[in-house]
Amino acid sequence: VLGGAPATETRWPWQVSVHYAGFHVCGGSIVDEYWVLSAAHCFHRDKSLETFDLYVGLTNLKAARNHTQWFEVNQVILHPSYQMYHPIGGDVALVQLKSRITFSDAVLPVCLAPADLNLTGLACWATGWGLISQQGHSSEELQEARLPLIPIAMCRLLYGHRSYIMQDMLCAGDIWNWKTVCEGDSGGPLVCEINETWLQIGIVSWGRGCAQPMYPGVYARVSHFSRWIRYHIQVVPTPPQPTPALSPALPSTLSVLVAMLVSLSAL
Amino acid sequence: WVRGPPKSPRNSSRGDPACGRRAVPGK
Repeated sequence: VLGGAPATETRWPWQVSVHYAGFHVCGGSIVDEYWVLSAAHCFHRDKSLETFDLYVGLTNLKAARNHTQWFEVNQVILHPSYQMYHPIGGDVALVQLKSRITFSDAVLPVCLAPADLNLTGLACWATGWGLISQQGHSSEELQEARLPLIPIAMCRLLYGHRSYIMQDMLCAGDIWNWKTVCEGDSGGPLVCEINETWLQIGIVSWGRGCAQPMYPGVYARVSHFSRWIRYHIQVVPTPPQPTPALSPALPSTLSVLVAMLVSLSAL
Repeated sequence: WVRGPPKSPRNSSRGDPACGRRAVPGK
């Protein structure tokens, strides 16, 4: 996040860090005890699912706290329009975890924006561990920035070509104060507060550079995908849980039994 | 092949928190 500030702990309890091969690569958000919402481009190009790790309850990438939890990926569902029209639009991924998230004050799900949400006048925030300067500096502390929403017509004008900004996208950025999202923030949430409830309206997706204020950040519009997201969360079975292992404990159990029998027979 | 256990119902008695609600400050 360019022009942001470090976030305090537990302020963004739905924030997820997606690691690949041990490094933070993307953001995400908790939408269910088994599901994380992120960007499709974070997971495409035949990346190995086994190499991903997801962290929740984290504000400093180098300092796990007692509420930090680590997860492996069970499966990733990319939105079909991303697979059809890549790289334009549909930049949404649903990530199913191998085990369930334990919710706490520091780890909570965010609400999905409904399809009929009126975005006018909302106070919205983006968060992430992406680059914090045009020179490529990054931050280990989660950054936050309050970003105004930019009407889609204005965003199309700024980008200069009508087809770049599609109906399943929205734009946000503070073009006067140079605040916007950047590389490494992808997949993270754009959230707005309504009646003391935080709704996710966007998923960080793309932009033309980060340091050119006339090109705001472009987000996948969550309300466009909310039915698809809810459907998969409801119908996809939870991952199979490992059964308790009997074999490693068996030899010691047997030896105890044998010892008991021997001692009984000696009486 | 195993499809996994059936999904538990939404808003079950395990007391899943409401979405989008931060913990009360000082809690």
